[in-house]
Amino acid sequence: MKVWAVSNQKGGVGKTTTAVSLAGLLANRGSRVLLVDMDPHGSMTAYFGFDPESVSPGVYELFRDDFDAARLPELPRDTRVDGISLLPACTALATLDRQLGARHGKGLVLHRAVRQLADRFDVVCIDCPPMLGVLMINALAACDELLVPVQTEFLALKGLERMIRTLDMVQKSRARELPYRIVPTLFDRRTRASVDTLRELRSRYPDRVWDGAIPVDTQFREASRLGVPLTVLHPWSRGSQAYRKLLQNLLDDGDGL
Amino acid sequence: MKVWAVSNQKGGVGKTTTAVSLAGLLANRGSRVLLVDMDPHGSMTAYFGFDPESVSPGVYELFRDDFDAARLPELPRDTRVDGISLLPACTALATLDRQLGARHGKGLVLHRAVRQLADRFDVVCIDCPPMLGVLMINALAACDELLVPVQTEFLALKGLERMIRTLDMVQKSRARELPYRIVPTLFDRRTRASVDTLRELRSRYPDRVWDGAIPVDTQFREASRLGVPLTVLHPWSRGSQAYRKLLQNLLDDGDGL
Ligand SMILES: Nc1ncnc2c1ncn2[C@@H]1O[C@H](COP(=O)(O)OP(=O)(O)OP(=O)(O)O)[C@@H](O)[C@H]1O
Ligand SMILES: Nc1ncnc2c1ncn2[C@@H]1O[C@H](COP(=O)(O)OP(=O)(O)OP(=O)(O)O)[C@@H](O)[C@H]1O
Ligand SMILES: [Mg+2]
Ligand SMILES: [Mg+2]
Repeated sequence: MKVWAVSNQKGGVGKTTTAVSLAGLLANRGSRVLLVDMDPHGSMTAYFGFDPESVSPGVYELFRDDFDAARLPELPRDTRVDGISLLPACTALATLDRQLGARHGKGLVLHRAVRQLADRFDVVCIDCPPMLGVLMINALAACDELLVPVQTEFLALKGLERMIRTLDMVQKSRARELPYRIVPTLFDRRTRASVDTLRELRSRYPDRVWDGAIPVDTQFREASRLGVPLTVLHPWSRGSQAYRKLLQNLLDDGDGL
Repeated sequence: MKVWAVSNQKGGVGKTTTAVSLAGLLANRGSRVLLVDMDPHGSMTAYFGFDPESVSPGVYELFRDDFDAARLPELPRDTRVDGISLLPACTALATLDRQLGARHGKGLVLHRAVRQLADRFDVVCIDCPPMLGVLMINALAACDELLVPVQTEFLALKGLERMIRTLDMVQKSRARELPYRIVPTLFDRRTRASVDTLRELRSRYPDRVWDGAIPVDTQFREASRLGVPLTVLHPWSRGSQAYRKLLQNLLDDGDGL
């Protein structure tokens, strides 16, 4: 089983879109995929038609002190796409940091839960909230590899430096190395700022940046209205073709599925 | 003095862009503007050339138990734009929720600080992080009026419902009413999903939605590279013209400046 996380403290860079698009491609190939939504705003949960204000049980229950681990197999739920299951988020997740306060020991909750599901899924893909806290820390501790979507615009480069420093910090508390891959998103080849930023990304992080880029594709908005991954709805759109190349790159580097 | 906040738990909808653009217009008119960055990722702080990892003192100091209120006048700092001062964010703000834990009484820290600066500024505009927590709560408690940027795409409508329920919750703990205005952003009239969503927004929230829309304008990316508001750099670009209409609407409804 492979465990990937998609994270960036900057909002609106395509984290949810990346997780959902990759899941669509993997399901198409016959893989069994578990998507995990760690964002209290529940974009991915809502994408598949669930209501983050009422859906239960989900990720939140994992963090309760009285959670019965025997109930874990009931948590992943089927979605409208064959091959994709979802561990949903709920809005109450936003209170977790305050509830935990100074208590430690809650950084490996997701890591332990995901390992127990290893026989049921081929790939787990974790979507992160746009803020550093116990939810993002859990995702970074649970994953084998991290994808960092970065919008191809200038300010995003500065934000990336901060994200990488956060990763260095988290790296120290992990037993294993945390390989990460930078994924340029919302690339618009007609905009000079976008082209310059992509070139700058490649020259600053040559070994970390994927050699492709996800283009701006208005069909993503159409797909999100229908609650189906673009890679399932329009497998040959520009956006889908780019995500297919990214997936190929991820699988080539690893040991395949 | 008017106090506005810009907030939405959804990431990447144009919160920072809205705060910065309005500030540019107000400064052009001769108003004294204070921008407050409550986002630990520090997008607005970085926009003006400060480093959120090292800038101090700023918003974070306000929350320390040992903060000396006499030092408050030193906190706002000049920016490269005449008429705009900034109360910067730092990355340590991300730890605030955990530090506070179950402690109460920190919801009015910003409200008190802003009132003490009333003689120095005409307008205060607060940029929020994309997550509900003590920082967003402080911004909602401190403002007289709230702007909620909403991207014109379908899933954003669902996210807006959740945001409005959060506002209803916060409303109960405020002594004063919290008027809010929905600002359609990233509007692309060539995309069907965008046009349909805008129509849906207007029919669902007729009294809350501003009657304009901020169009997609690639010059925003250019402006952010230079760290200058688009409304200062290219005052007659499509984006600037739209924000000018929004500002006019805000000032007409209030009692002017
Ligand atoms: N390549 C793309 N082309 C066009 N639109 C895109 C693309 N990728 C994402 N989008 C759109 O941009 C918006 C933001 O994407 P998304 O919600 O995936 O970002 P996010 O990083 O998950 O945001 P958040 O920080 O709120 O979690 C969505 O409306 C999505 O449809
Ligand atoms: N009207 C617009 N046209 C084109 N690009 C825009 C527009 N408004 C914002 N952007 C771009 O979209 C991106 C997101 O905007 P911004 O950072 O202001 O959103 P945000 O809601 O503050 O994000 P976060 O949730 O991370 O705080 C930025 O790259 C910005 O330049
Ligand atoms: Mg998301
Ligand atoms: Mg912002």
